[in-house]
Amino acid sequence: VGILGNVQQRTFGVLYDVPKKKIGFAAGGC
Amino acid sequence: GESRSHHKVNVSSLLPRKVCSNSIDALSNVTRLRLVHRHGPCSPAVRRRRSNFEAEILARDQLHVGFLRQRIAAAELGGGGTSPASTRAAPSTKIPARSGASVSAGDYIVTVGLGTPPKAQTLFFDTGSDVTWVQCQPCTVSCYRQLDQLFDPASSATYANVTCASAACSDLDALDCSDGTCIYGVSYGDGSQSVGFYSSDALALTPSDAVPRFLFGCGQANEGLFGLAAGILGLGGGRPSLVTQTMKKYNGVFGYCLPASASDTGYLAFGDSGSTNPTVKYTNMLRDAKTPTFYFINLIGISVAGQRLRIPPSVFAKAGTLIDSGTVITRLPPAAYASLRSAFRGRMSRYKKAPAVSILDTCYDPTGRGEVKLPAVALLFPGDVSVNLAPEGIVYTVNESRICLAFAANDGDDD
Repeated sequence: VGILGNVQQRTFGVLYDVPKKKIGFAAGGC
Repeated sequence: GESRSHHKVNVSSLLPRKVCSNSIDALSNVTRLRLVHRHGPCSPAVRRRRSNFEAEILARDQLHVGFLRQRIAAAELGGGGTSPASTRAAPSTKIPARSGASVSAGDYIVTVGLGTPPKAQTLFFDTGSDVTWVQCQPCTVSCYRQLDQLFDPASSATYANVTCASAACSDLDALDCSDGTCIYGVSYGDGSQSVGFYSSDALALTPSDAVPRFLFGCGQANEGLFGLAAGILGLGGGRPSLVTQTMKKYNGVFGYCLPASASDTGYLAFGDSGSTNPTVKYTNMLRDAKTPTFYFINLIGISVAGQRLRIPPSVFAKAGTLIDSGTVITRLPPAAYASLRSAFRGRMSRYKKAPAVSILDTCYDPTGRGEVKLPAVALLFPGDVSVNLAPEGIVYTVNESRICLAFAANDGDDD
């Protein structure tokens, strides 16, 4: 399996909406 | 145009500073925890870095990935945490590596309050784990050294053991039953483990927001590579996870921001805080009933310097992609990685090459340049969703004289 690791997630706001089965990425989250 | 094709960054800005900065403000309508890197100056559990520190992190990351693969492969074959434990075990017993998370489960830590009155517990947060656990008094078998005072159930007015007959114990896929008390066990790829009593108590995520009767593991036999943290906060998609337990309270919505460097702070938030943010780019979350812990995404392509690489979508589709807060370096199918590396090398040809570091085989020495020009890298998802990585997400900065492409290849295309 491929894995999206935490280095690539840096500075993004990563949002998990489990019931709606959505994952969101917002640039400049922190 | 320029921002889509490359980033100009000072090498020094990619390295953590010696002091902590950039604190995250609390928002009044969101349950938001301060999140920091375990090895940075913002961490209460920081330890002095050794000379081969970065290589150690990457080597551990490889163990972590190996264990994730093992869990998924076991689930595909019909095992892997879906069946009850085959052996009866007391808290002192070694457990099979079929449940729990993986070594290096968290590079990022948060501090929560457990019990009544709440006692601070510094935990790794991990989207690849379901069970939350802390080391507990009286540590009947073993506890490793930790930063916070050991959690003492006897000093909490709201602590309770979970009985074996309860639904919570059934959801756990419990390791054992001891005098009517449910025994949990989580094991890790390197042999690290925690075994103890499955329990409930109040969990204060912030001083003003607590989860009553939160189910967690009260560890009596704990050993392994957990640094100075008290345990793990499980944010996976399985039934025992914090996310599932608080489904009614936070609607199954949580988010985090991992800071640019170890000297910055990020956040872990619960509740519907950012779903209406117009800047959020959404992609579908895929779930697999055989591995409910994991969150999968449908990565279909990669672009470098604004140009989409010629990688057939089947290359990504064959194995799938999961998103994990506990894995450091993104792993790609070999064909995808080869294409990315080739394009990246082409755009970095002006820089002096540097030796590989562990799993990172494309490194450069920017000494004396001050500023480097990195090609932009974007991850592509269905629906024309393109996520342009930050510079800190494109390269892994080992030190001032070595920056490396922060991706690695899996062993096989169907891995």
